[in-house]
Amino acid sequence: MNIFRLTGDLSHLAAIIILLLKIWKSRSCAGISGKSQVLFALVFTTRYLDLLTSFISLYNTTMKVIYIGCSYATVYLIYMKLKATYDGNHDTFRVEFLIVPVGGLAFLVNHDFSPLEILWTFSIYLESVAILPQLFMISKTGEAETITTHYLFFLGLYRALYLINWIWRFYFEGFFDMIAIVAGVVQTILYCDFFYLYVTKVLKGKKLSLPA
Amino acid sequence: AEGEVLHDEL
Repeated sequence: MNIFRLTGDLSHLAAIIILLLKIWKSRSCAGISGKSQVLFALVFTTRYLDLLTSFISLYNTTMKVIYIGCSYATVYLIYMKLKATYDGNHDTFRVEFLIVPVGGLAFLVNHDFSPLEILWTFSIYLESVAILPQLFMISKTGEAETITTHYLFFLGLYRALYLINWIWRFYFEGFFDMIAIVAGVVQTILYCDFFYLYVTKVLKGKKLSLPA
Repeated sequence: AEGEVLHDEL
């Protein structure tokens, strides 16, 4: 465990909690892509199946359980409890265009051709693109609430910090996971355009709105 | 188990 991974994990946790609290406190999930949240729930479910087979540390287990729990709570709020506030008309990204290629790739490029490992690989690939329905929704409506942009910032920051963590681990531990690194780079790149808007607009007190 | 990959990151 190094400082980059720890702050990366905490940044990820912050993102998840910010989103859940925003929805809970405002009693509304307007502007939030339910599809992205379902994909994240699927990511955590398929990645953390090793909760049942191996114990790594109390920290590891606790974080996994919190991530899974929060992601299902978010999906529950969007599709069940606060369904009336869900903006389904603008959440039109076709997720099968992500799931099918990602599933195929997980079968072809993995560390070990076993069910658990293929599901882990699937979760890594899927996570890298799971935010696309949310970004697509923002590009469609042309704006995002400031709190939603904080969520996206912490979610992007988490993967950027993981990239530094992997450089650190490569130098100091000889650790190198090509699948995680390539997917992590792709994931971070997807946030670059958003990061630019966040720094130039939101941090200067303006609302994030895109030119028509 | 043999050949099993251990992932220690989240």
